[in-house]
Amino acid sequence: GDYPPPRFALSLDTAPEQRWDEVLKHYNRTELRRALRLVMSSLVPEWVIPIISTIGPELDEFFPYPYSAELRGVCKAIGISIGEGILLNFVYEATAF
Amino acid sequence: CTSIVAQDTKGNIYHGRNLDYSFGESLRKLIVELQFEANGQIIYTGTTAVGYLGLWTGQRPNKFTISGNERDKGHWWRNAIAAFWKRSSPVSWLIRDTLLEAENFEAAKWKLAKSPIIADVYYILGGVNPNEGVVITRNRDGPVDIWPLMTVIKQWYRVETNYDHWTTPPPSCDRRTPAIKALNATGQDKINLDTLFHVLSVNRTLNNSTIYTTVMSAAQPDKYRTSVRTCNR
Repeated sequence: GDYPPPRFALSLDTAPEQRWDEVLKHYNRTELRRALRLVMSSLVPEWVIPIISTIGPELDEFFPYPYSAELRGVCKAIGISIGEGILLNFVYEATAF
Repeated sequence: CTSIVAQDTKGNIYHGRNLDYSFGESLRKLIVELQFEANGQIIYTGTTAVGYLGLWTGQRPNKFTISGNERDKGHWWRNAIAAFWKRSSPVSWLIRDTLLEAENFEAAKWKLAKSPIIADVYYILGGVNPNEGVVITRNRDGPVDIWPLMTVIKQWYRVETNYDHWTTPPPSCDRRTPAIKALNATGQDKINLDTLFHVLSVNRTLNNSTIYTTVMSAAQPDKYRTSVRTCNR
């Protein structure tokens, strides 16, 4: 049946690169990667990911603080590329047209 | 998606939403409620999926509540230009920024209405005072329409799905009509978070794509409640 999702605290006092770690530690990273890649592969052709990944080194240039830093931290913690992280977080903007 | 903001006869504001999306089996496992805290205090609360930084549903305690619904307009390449050339905000990051920065309903309304964003969207906002409820129809550059509660003329609720409110939704995807019927059947004197949850659970408004339902009232921040929906219609 219906159920309440887990609730976690996310401290804005923690550095953006680390602030999602407390949430992510509750999840199996392998399963998380598999679920996220399933969503992504249904929406975006695989060849797009390496192209978007070229933005990685320029992340701070394109995306405002603290999101650029949070994105870097989340990608590192989950074990996905920056390109995959960008696509996941822009899934609405990439499909809303 | 379906979002509803409503006011009871005592002036209390209630806000609820269904988030509908694909990939239900995978996505439901990733839904979380997050308390964003600073100095040991809750600054805002939101519902999202693990790995997704933005919020489509959130509450600033004792100030306002926000939800976002998809609005499909335009061309993908215009979204890309807005993202990489204009450096506009993703729509779900603007919700987070508003929850963090806006001090009251009015400030939130204008921030959501005027900030440049990458893609069109509907923002639904609820406050803590009578008549503090509004649907903001957005394009990338600013508001297309601002549709507030008007209780003096008995317009005590607003329902927004994924179509401009001044148009008729296609019958195959009409979640608006069943929600309106359920709200009218409930009545302004009976609307509260529990009855609003029931309205969001009527057939077609709740559907097989519904991932979660959240009901919230900024004046009662502890009542923020999300249910991951698995018994869909």
